[in-house]
Amino acid sequence: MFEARLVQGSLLKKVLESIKDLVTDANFDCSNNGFALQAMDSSHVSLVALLLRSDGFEHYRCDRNMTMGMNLSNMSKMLKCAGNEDIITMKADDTGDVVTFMFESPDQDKISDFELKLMDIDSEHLGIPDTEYAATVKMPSSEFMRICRDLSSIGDTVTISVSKDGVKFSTTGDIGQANITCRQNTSVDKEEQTIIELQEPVTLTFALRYLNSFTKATPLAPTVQLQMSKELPVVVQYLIADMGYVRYYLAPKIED
Amino acid sequence: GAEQASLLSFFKGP
Repeated sequence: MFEARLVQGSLLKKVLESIKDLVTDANFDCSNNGFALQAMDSSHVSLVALLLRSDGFEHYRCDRNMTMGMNLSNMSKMLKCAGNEDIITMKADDTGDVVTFMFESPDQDKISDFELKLMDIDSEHLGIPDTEYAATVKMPSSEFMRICRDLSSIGDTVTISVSKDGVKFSTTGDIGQANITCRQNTSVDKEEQTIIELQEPVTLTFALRYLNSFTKATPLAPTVQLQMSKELPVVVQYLIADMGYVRYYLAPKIED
Repeated sequence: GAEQASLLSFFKGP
């Protein structure tokens, strides 16, 4: 038996919005640790890893480890039927052919339940090695979203260069080129800060299409963290307060 | 030009 109750149900709605453009079908892993997912996009260029820790739920029960395969577009259709103020409870029994989403309005005067059919999904669970990254950038998530969106109107790829002076985002396209530099800035409110931790300068190029998909997680966190090392996938992490994270990995473009 | 790398060349498969 699996049961997880989330008073701030809108969080689950936002989580789903942050992954459904990247992945069509995915296995959610339920354990005593929490509600987790690891899935790659169909072209194996990016990966999303989600963790909602069990202690972040108001009630959490997982009698044995379960994998629940869901079509994320269908899951999203159901979660969109929950109000933003609703409490959401997920339930599944051990036979595991359906998951039930129960929505309770804040006044408890409306209770809905939606039953989603589960599916068998072959998934490749990748081992992601622990890495010391050469550069870590923390910046406002809205700023990162704005930069990715703006640059994608000029070019298809972005070159991200981190040095002690700042982080530079550059693109080139048919109409011209663009460079945006964010300098380290620790003088403002914590959520507005840009912080650079640097072992050594690093420059990598990525497809903007994927980074734009990642920024669907912006409503989940005021800050985003980028971690980069030479010729390694970038890690783009959004921390979900008191619950866990949505973390994306994107393989770089590599010169022949 | 630059080639898109696959994640599978960085992370260990099942």
